Amino acid sequence: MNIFRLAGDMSHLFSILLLLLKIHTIKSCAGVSLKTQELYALVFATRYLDIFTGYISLYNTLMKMFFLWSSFTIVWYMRYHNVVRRSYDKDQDTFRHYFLILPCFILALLVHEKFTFLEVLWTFSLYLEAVAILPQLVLLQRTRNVDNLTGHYVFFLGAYRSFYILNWIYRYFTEQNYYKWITWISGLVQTALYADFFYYYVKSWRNSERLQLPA
Amino acid sequence: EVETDEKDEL
Repeated sequence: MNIFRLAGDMSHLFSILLLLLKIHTIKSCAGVSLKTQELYALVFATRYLDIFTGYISLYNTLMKMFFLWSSFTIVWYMRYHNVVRRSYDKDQDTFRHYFLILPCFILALLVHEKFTFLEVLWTFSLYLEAVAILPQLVLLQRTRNVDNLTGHYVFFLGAYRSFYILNWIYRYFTEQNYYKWITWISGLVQTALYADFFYYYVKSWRNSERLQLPA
Repeated sequence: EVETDEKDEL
């Protein structure tokens, strides 16, 4: 574990805590895409099946359990909680997320390291995570005026991805035989999707204005 | 040398 990896994991954890704070405390999920949250729940459910088959560290297992629990909790809140579900922008959150799942699955069947059940699902989760933020970014663009918590949530998610890239560069130079092409390429695609958002986030932060994305 | 574990990342 290097400092970039830890910073990445902590940004990821923090982004989810921010979202849970918004949903649980303010009882609002305005501006949050349920489509993206459902995709993340699927990403974690297909990637972390290995908690049953192998052990890496207590840290690793606890983080996986947290990501699984939190993603399904957020989806539950947005779908079924009496108060929270009323604040969901259903009419704006129209991205057809099902159309992302099938291509990612087909790609995972074609491009993977080993053709085993767990490996294909793990690869699928990487491809799906790369594009899972798209419904959220589309929703942000539609809502234009983004509330602070939602903006910070997306910012810390993007920070998590950026730290992971630094972590891969660091590991490439400090470890032997550390090549993970599939992880790297899908990670790069994922981080690139945040570039536009980052630009407007930093701009609004420097001008101390509310985050506004162009139409 | 640091040992690399398969899929030790989250």
